[in-house]
Amino acid sequence: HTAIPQARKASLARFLGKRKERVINS
Amino acid sequence: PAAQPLHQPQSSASTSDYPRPPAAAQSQAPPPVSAPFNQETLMQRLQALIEGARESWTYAIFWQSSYDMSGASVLGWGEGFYKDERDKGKVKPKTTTSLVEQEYRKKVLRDLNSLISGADTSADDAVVDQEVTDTEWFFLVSMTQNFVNGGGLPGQAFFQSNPVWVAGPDRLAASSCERARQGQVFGLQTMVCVPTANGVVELGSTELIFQTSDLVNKVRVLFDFNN
Repeated sequence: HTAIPQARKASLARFLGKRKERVINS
Repeated sequence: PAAQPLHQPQSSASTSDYPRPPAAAQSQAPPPVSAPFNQETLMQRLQALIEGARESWTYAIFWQSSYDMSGASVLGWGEGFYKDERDKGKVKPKTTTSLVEQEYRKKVLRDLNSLISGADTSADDAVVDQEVTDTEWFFLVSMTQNFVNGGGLPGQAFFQSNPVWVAGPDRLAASSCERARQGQVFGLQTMVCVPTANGVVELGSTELIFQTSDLVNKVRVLFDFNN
């Protein structure tokens, strides 16, 4: 489960980061 | 069979791509067409495609072509850009889920957040404080998918070297491609796949959007990595 390919990991980090930011700013 | 991908783009994702400053993800301007192909400019191209379009697209994904160990052609996740419906200041995004399903999605998000943060982030509830919409979930699940030997909507477009444009929930539901049917279940009304030299650009929308050559041309210009 920890072997997330790098491209997907970066995309996932960005997706979760944007989501977190939106929730905090809402 | 090739042990390594035969025609990966010149610079695909590398360890130096992560983590990257969040500011880079906010860039509005598309990179010059001559900019090097890497995950950073790929994301900027996807973002430029969505934000520069007259139509309202929900997400754009670049499926990158390569070969697996057996020599079979594979389209795998290259990069994606998701435009949240809530950012458009429009209607509340559609969710058809039960409370149990919502709790499940939030648990997955929380676990993934812990996994990529490399620490216990159980106190970090902001990531799950809003419901996980159907299109967010569809986008997230897409990160786990690959299309082998022409399978799925992206594979079909890549192998036929022609764009595939499916507009209308009925057409999506009737598609022979599971991904199209899945998209319809998660609220999409339009799905488009445009082949490029190194993969396929897929766009999805919760609105009904009919085919335009404008979008297809834009993809071909923005994703022409050979020039």
